[in-house]
Amino acid sequence: MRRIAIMNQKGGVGKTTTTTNLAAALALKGQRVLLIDLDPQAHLTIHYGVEPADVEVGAYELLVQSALVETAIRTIRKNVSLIAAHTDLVAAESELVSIVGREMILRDALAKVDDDFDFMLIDCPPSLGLLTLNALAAAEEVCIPLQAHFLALQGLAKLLDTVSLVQARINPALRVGGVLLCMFEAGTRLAVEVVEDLTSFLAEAKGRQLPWSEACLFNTRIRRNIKLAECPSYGQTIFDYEPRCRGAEDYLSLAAEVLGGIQEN
Amino acid sequence: MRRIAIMNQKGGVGKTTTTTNLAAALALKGQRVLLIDLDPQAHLTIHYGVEPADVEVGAYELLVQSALVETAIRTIRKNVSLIAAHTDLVAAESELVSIVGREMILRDALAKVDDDFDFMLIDCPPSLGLLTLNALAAAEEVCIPLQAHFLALQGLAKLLDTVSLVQARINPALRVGGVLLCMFEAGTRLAVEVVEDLTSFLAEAKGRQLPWSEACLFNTRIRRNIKLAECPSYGQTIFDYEPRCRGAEDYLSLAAEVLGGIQEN
Ligand SMILES: Nc1ncnc2c1ncn2[C@@H]1O[C@H](COP(=O)(O)OP(=O)(O)OP(=O)(O)O)[C@@H](O)[C@H]1O
Ligand SMILES: Nc1ncnc2c1ncn2[C@@H]1O[C@H](COP(=O)(O)OP(=O)(O)OP(=O)(O)O)[C@@H](O)[C@H]1O
Ligand SMILES: [Mg+2]
Ligand SMILES: [Mg+2]
Repeated sequence: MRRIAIMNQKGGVGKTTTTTNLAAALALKGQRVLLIDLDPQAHLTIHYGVEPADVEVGAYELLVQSALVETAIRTIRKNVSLIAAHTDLVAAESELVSIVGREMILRDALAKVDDDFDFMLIDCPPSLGLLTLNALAAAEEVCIPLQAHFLALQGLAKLLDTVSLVQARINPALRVGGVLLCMFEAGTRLAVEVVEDLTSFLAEAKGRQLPWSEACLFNTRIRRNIKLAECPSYGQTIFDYEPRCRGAEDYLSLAAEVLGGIQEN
Repeated sequence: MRRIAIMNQKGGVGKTTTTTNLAAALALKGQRVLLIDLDPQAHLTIHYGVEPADVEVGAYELLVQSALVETAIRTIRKNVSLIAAHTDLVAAESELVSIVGREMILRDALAKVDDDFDFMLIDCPPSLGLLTLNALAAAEEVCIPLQAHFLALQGLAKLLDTVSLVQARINPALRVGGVLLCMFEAGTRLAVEVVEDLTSFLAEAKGRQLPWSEACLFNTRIRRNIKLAECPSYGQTIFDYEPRCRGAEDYLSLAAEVLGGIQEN
């Protein structure tokens, strides 16, 4: 099972939209996908039409170890299963503060299901707290959705510092898979400048012993497309809602890239 | 001094952009404004061209009570002063966990400067943790930037619950001033639907004893405008960067509305 954490502490950059639709695209290509909603906002859960208030066993119960992973998994689409979130998850961070090895709880809980799925995608909250650390300990790859805006670029160094710490102290296998440009508006000067900054930043890391020295910019860019913002209100993925729009094309192309490992850059 | 917390736990909805440019617009209208950056990402600090690594005394020192408020305030523009942020701020939440009355530290520290400014605006991080609670305890009004998207609307009920709790237990004067639509794209069906949902939600609250029963939707809508995303890379407000663009117009109109209290709806 390939384990990918979709994270960025900058808010509103497309983490949930990417987790939802990349999973759906991988499932269309025959991959069995397990999703985990680690955000107390429970937006991944809502995006798939599951009501957080109805979730009895989910990510929270897994973290406070009051339930087994098998009871936390629900099938939501063909080839897509979900460990859902509800608002109690916001309490997990303070409840786990003094637990020994608190960052590894999720990793250990998921070990049992390693052979049942081809991919595991974790949607992270917009912070670098304990929930995100659990995701980084349980994953082997990090996918960083990023908006081609100046403020979104500011946090990248801090994000990569955190990934380095987790790799050095908790999870030696962790590496940055790629940076994914979301809500992309080609043609704006800002987008051109940010892409240039990003490309030279990643090029400098090549060959050095860093968790992101193999990281690249995905060739696929997710273009800004209002349909991607409309489909969550119907509890649908972009493929349920509007399978021939640009949003669907972009996420299919991303899935092909993730599967093929083709990330020339 | 009017004290306003700019908050929404949903990420990337325009909190920092609104804090930055509303302050600049109010300053142009002769108001003396104090800004506080309570987000460990320090984006408000960066937006005004201040390097977080150079900040020796800022919001963190105020919260851990290692410095007096006078030493934390820096003048950054005519009529605009800032209590800046740096990355240590992320540690404040765990360092304050067991302090008695931890939510009131900021409020008490700011009492001394009440007569020195006309407005105080606090930029909050995308969470409902202790930093945001300090902002809600120190403020009398809450301004909620919101993107007219379905996912952004989901968190509103939880946000208002938190405001109610703070009003009931910590700060009886707290009320919701208004919801501000940001990155607004007028012609989309999604925008029309969300505005309808929002307007009927707020209308239902009128006359009931709720912290948001007087809340309204600001008449001003901040339209999507790439210049608002470009100006932070120069450390400038929209008025420094492109004073005649739509972004500048919208924030001037918002300032007029905030000053005039004209919020018919
Ligand atoms: N390519 C796109 N085009 C248009 N809208 C988009 C696109 N991707 C995401 N959105 C919308 O932008 C908003 C932010 O996206 P999303 O919620 O996925 O970001 P996030 O990083 O998960 O946010 P948070 O930090 O709050 O978890 C949502 O309303 C979403 O519907
Ligand atoms: N009206 C607008 N038009 C275009 N871009 C905008 C607009 N308002 C904000 N932006 C851009 O959108 C992104 C998100 O805005 P901003 O950072 O202000 O949101 P935020 O709510 O403060 O995010 P966070 O939750 O991470 O603190 C930024 O890159 C900003 O430059
Ligand atoms: Mg999200
Ligand atoms: Mg912000």
